[in-house]
Amino acid sequence: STTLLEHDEL
Amino acid sequence: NIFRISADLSHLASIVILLETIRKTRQVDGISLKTQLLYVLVFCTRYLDLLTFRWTSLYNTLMKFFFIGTSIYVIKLMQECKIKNPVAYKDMMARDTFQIKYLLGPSAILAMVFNYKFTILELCWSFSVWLESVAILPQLFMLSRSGKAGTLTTHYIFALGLYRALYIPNWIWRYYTENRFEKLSIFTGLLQTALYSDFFYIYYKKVIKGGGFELP
Repeated sequence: STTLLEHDEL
Repeated sequence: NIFRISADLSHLASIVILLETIRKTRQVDGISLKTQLLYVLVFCTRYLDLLTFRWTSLYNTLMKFFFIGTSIYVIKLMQECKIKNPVAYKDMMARDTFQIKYLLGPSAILAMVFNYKFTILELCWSFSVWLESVAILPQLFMLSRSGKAGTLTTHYIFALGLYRALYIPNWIWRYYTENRFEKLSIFTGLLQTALYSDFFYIYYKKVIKGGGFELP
């Protein structure tokens, strides 16, 4: 994806 | 997914084992203060997004607070040992000789070069993943120098290594199910797991197959 990645990992 | 949950549980287990080790022995034998300080820095720089209040889930938020909290608590416990058992503490400090500037400097440079966006939050996030990938080195260095480690200490390092190793199948899973490919996490995760590979092998040979833990 081109949008900013959400850091949903720990 | 199952890999992600297992990884996070393994990470939780590693911290429980570490706290148990310090609580049980009442001293800091075999634990690297430098590695623990690096983890405080890793969690504090990675979870800055807590301040933006754009929370992904309750699980995520609770875990972030848990990791920041426990990493600081470990430092506090280690400092208590300094008063209660100064001889053992001094002995630990004398063996905890890895130069962390060689980890902090390169991590900062790599974060400037490799990041998703040149913002404070993203730079800190990138710095934290680079730093985490190498944060275990003072601990492994200490272990290899002394050649011996308590069983609990080795379980701690194993659980901690397993956590990032389990993130790898999680990333493969997410690539196929969500078409998600976070290259920085994946690269640093692979690097982190690679650093543990030697340790994993010795752990398998000595701890699983019986016998004490001794490094060459």
